[in-house]
Amino acid sequence: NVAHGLAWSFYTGYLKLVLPRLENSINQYRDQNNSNILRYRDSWRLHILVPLSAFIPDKIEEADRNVHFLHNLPDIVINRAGVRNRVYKHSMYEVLDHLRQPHHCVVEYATPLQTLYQMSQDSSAGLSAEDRRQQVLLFCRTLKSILEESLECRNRYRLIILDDDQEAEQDSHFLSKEILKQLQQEE
Amino acid sequence: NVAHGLAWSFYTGYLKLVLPRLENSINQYRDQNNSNILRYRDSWRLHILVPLSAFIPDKIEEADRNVHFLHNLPDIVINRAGVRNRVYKHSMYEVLDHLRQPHHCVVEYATPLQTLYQMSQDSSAGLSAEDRRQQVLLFCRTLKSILEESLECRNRYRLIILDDDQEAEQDSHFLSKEILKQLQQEE
Ligand SMILES: Nc1nc(=O)c2ncn([C@@H]3O[C@@H]4COP(=O)(O)O[C@H]5[C@@H](O)[C@H](n6cnc7c(N)ncnc76)O[C@@H]5COP(=O)(O)O[C@@H]3[C@@H]4O)c2[nH]1
Repeated sequence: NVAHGLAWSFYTGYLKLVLPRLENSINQYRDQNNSNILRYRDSWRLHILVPLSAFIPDKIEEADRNVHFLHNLPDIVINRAGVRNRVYKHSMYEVLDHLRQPHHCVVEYATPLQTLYQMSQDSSAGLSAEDRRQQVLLFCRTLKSILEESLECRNRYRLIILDDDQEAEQDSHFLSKEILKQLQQEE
Repeated sequence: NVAHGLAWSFYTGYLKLVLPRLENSINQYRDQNNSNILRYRDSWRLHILVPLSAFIPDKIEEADRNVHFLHNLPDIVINRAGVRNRVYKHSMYEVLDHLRQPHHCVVEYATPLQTLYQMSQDSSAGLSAEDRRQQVLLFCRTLKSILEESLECRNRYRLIILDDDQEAEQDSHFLSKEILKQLQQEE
């Protein structure tokens, strides 16, 4: 069950390590930039985009031009498995609403879904397009239940499930609207 | 099949991206440091340590004091899934032989095995210690067959399988000896 392992890998190899350090990283960013960005403590979360299509661009702007990269947070540096000073970073974005007002958040896609996508493209991986859909849903369920039980991650993340098979095709601002729905609950 | 997914993830999300850039990174390192380190082109490979126990320390020195961190290669920087300028780096080590002569190589552990180890420690992950052993072997087989078919990775890696369940317990220089066996074939 590919997705089961990918969800555990995403948790033990990443979220469990970086989420406890996120608050510190945001504090440093605000000090260094003398910035009042992210006024609402409840939005001091990593917003994790989970597209059900598993289709993930490397630059978020490619999915929606109302989302603009602003700045990276200060690096998180950890020795991992023989790599000395491995770097983990999160990107801060500005998201424009329908009045073109900017809202800010720390957001990124759930990278393991790119593995599912690429496996479904490579015949030797043995994962069909239908399998991939099932595996994305299994990834969501597994990740959700791991995170709900995790003390290290409590209140430090937000999973944003993107039902993007049809809607995204028709609405070029589907993504920003989905992010804003979440941010408005936090503000 | 957790290990099947972890091997594909390690390939599509990491090795396929970084191995083609490794030669360039080593060249830059040698120029910037005016160094003749890694004289033998055949050792310009990422040496990937695969311990069958899945037991992976974060600092290689903890496994064998004859292995010393020297320097990181120049960063490899890639936009990935919304993280702007995600950093990938490899560490260069000095490995002492029985005459205390130094040999150099780019080496690290296969990070996904840490996920298997942590899953076997967490009862909610549903992976027993016996399962873990099977999954490590499946990881090796799957990774080996993916890499053998990969144009991007050809001749740019070396898998070093460490049968470390009993031997490592008794020989505090087990790891350096295993690495040197590989390096001597490359020199
Ligand atoms: N040695 C090493 N150095 C690296 O820089 C690196 N980056 C990835 N990997 C390993 O390759 C595979 C694919 O990576 P992917 O990014 O799809 O999943 C990653 C990704 O979704 C997330 N993650 C890890 N590091 C970062 C990071 N720096 N930024 C964002 N996400 C990250 O958590 C998953 C598991 O990470 P690791 O458990 O460290 O092992 C990964 C994985 O086995 C690496 N291995």
